[in-house]
Amino acid sequence: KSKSDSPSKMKLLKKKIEEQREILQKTHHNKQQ
Amino acid sequence: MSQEQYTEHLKVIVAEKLAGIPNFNEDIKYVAEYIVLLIVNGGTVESVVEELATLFDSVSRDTLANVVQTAFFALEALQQGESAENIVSKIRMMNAQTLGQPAVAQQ
Repeated sequence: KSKSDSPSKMKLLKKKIEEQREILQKTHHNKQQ
Repeated sequence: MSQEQYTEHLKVIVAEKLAGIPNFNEDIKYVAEYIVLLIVNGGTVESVVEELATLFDSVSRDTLANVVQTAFFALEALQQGESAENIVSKIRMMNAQTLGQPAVAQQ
């Protein structure tokens, strides 16, 4: 397999990062309440 | 140190570790951020490795496990007061050895 720096993989990674950021924000928000 | 500072330092450390993986062509900043987020959101070594393995099938599980394990060790070291610079320099030395380059000569 050649370089795996495909745009679709990067897009997926960014989407997953966004999901994890949301989880973190929710957890942080819940802790503050 | 705040949670945000720990995560920022951890991202730099994990990125440095990822830089030592031969032929790893992903954007290490994003990958490092993802690994750190998975960890701070309560992931375990196994669950994070599992997640990364689904994304980066060209990298061996052993290599991924080594990165994640290092991230956990680094977080522990940061919490015990070790500086991020110190941890990064240790990783650079290890990377240099792994990549077959001479480590920085000690006086």
